Amino acid sequence: MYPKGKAAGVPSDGQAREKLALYVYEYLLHMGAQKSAQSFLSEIHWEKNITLGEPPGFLHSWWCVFWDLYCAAPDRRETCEHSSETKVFHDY
Amino acid sequence: MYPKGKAAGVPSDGQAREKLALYVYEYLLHMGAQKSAQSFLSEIHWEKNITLGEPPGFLHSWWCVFWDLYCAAPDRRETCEHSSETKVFHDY
Amino acid sequence: PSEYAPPPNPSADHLIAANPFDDNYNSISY
Repeated sequence: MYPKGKAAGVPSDGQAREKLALYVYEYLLHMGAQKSAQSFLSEIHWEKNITLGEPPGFLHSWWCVFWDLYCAAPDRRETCEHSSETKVFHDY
Repeated sequence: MYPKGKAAGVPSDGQAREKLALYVYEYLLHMGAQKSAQSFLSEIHWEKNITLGEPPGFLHSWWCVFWDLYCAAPDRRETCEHSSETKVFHDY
Repeated sequence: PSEYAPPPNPSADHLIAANPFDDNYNSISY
């Protein structure tokens, strides 16, 4: 998507990294991996307060949509299971 | 994207959850959160042989593109920083 | 683990965190 190397200078990168850490923490807790979640915050020296979203959390929800779209792509749908909705989305 | 509740029955869901766990494990290690990564595997009862991808790993790379696209959406681009590439992508 | 947790027995004994958009992704042997 970006010319080689440009990805490093994307203005939203800093915010993206912080959001990803937040959603990974939320994911770990909603997966039942409490110890891993606490260890993650201390290993990345996270000090901010965190309010969780509803289970399973944003990362899990968006990843499942992404993966379903990935599997329904025309050159993958023969070998990957996918929902009818994403097949229609691609064909549309 | 899916009618309410349908998301649970998406055929690619099991594979999506497995892939996400694998990429989260990889992300934790590439972030230097070794203890968290090991704890995560044991809390989800995975005793598997795992080969990592190149740093920073697929989850981080995918997320930064996703977040940049999210920030460049017409109704968000005034308040969120984003790259010119993703603005063009949306407008196209 | 929660109902959303990944399956306890992944699809392979050896998992490779490869980029699924890499050309040779499907030929990577687990």
